[in-house]
Amino acid sequence: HSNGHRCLGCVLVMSVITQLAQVHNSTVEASMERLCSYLPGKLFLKTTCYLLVHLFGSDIIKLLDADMNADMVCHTLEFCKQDSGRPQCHLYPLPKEAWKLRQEKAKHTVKKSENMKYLKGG
Amino acid sequence: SDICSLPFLAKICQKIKLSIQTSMPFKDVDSDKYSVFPTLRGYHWRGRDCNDSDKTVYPGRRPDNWDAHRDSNCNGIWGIDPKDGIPYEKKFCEGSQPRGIILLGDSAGAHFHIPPEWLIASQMSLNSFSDLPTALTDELDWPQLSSATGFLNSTSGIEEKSIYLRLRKRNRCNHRDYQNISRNGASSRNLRKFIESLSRNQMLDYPAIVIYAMIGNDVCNGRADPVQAMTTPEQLYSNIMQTLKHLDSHLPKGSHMVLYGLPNGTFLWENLHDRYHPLGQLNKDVTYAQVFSFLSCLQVNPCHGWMSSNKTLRTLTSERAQQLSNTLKTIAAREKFTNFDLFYMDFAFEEITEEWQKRGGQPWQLIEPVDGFHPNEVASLLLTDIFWKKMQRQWPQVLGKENPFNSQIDQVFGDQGGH
Repeated sequence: HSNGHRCLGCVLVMSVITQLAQVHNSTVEASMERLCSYLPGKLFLKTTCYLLVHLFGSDIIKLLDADMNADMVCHTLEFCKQDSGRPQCHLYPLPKEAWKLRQEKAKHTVKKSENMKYLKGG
Repeated sequence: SDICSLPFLAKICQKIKLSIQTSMPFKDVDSDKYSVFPTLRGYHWRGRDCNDSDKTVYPGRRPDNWDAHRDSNCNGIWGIDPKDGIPYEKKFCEGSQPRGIILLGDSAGAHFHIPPEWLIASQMSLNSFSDLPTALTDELDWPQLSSATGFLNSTSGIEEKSIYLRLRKRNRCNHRDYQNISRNGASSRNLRKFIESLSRNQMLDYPAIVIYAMIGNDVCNGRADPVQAMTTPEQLYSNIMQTLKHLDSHLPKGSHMVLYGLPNGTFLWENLHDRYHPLGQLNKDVTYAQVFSFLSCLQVNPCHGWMSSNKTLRTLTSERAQQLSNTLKTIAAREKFTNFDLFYMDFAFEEITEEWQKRGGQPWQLIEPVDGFHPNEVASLLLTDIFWKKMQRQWPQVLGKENPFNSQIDQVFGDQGGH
């Protein structure tokens, strides 16, 4: 079930980042900074947070700025994967635009991303 | 990707993994299963060791030479009264029938809890995550606040106390004698994997009240077809008998054992499905029904049977839970053991709901808001109240006598060294 937990974790974190930006009327970048700043230093929590922002931050900013929701971001960054024969899992209501079309757009947004190449390289 | 692959962290990671796998304390110098460290199965889970370099000193043991010279059972009572030369332990505890509390439980017993302020952006601040390191090293459980073995005051403002604190109030000689042998995902099937972490010496220790409360995972799982993976009554019978035989060979004579039944979890869907999850409160866009469906789709739903829009499935799950509760009831009525007597108690969620409504609350307020599954602190403590009252009424011998020396112990030893 590790894939499921990874996807769940990603959607929760993306939701929090989006909502922090909304509540504080700030950018996605500021919202990620804010979330990391809230974490304690113990157990490398703050360090890990900043490391993740360093790794995925630019892609997350691009995707959320392109109006993608948490589900779409996590599918695009491949934290969520649709196994063959399984339904597309999503927490938020599906967008009016077809999922596949939207996902194509999202993938295009991060096409040149170094992190995506790194992730795809396993 | 794996922080534990760093050479300088490998050894400590190995120790932490072992502690989590075996449910034994991470820091336990004398290997007596009691620790001076709070988390990683330390004193949040069982009474704090008062000497971690001597394995003959630990909570719950009968005193060594009436603890005239040292506190061998860590209850904070030791030494000799200079007025008459009698050891305090003998004076205050002899004949008071001390006993410990041991919980064999699952995530509900360990008090699994994810604070909603970790997810609600509008409530987030610099202080929100201060407990995160503690929670992570306690497997997202909060046994120090649990209804059976909690030793801290409730954070929800409710006045009811844990069973341990009530037993301690009844007899201050019971101080620190608690063990929370619970694990997330525990059921009758996998208890054997960590029951060895229970510490009780038949010859040296005081008797204990053991509560078996595996209240969900025998019917709860995240499979697409959850019914197939549920424990059958026959399997439960066999699993429980194995557990009871094991306990009979480890518990001191005069112990008591209470088997808790399973709740009817249909209240989860009924009370939550159309309410907004903490993540959906800002934009009114995520209900619990959506969360349950998302978890099921990912196959990580902790209880697909009850956290489902499928009414037939919810009913089937409740029917199996009822059958399992009946099996536990039958075992309690029929089986006899040498070292403990056996009781059965319903998991009376309806009674708790009624009591909560009398106090002006709503049923949904009794469920953990983030996971939408576990009973929260209020529900657990209300359940403890029902447990305690039923014990006092029907089986008072389980709780033991009230110690007439409690106030004197308090005067001489104060907080008895804390928990």
